[in-house]
Amino acid sequence: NEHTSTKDEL
Amino acid sequence: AGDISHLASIVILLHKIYTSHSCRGISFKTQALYVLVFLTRYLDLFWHWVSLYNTAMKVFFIASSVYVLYLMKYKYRPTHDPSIDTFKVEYLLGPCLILGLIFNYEFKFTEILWSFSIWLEAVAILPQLFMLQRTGEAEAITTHYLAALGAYRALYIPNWIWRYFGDNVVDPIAVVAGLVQTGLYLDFFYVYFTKVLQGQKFELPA
Repeated sequence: NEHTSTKDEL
Repeated sequence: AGDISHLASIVILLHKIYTSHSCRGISFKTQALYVLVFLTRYLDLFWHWVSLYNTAMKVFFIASSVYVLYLMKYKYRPTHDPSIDTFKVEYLLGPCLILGLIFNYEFKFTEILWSFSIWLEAVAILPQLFMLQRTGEAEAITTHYLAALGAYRALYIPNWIWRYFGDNVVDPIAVVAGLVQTGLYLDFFYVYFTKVLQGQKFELPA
């Protein structure tokens, strides 16, 4: 799994 | 569902202020922290387009949180009692800044601010819960507001699990902070479900 920031969330 | 719950919480808060002509029972400090949370997280409105939905929600959260502050500070100022809203926000801002500096996805200003906003959101409710504990009781409408606000991040959790397995994407910062945020509400939820939803008054044991 890729660790990333979910910037499409609020 | 999480976003709708968040949206509902703000509508309930505004409804409470309008109908009672009062912000009694609402922590100004918590509301001010939310303004800071939204301003630091949604800076990317200026360069990162996701969708019309995403942009509209961001603008709404910034605008409504600033508007609530205005209502508390000016329009209904006499109904706000600072002497019971005494949580020291410095104890939240400092540690959240440090967490933002340590845990981020890239060591740059906007990413640190984003991480700071995630951690700050997790604990921004503490002045409000502290105030609730001091007064020991709350109006039903205020508890509905808090329940919707607390449910919002909890409802993100199944979505994160879904994305972990479905999209192979995980955001450890948001997940850990979201679990902390939800955890802070557990005591409140217990009283809310066992008292308010059974038709009783929200009262904490002495």
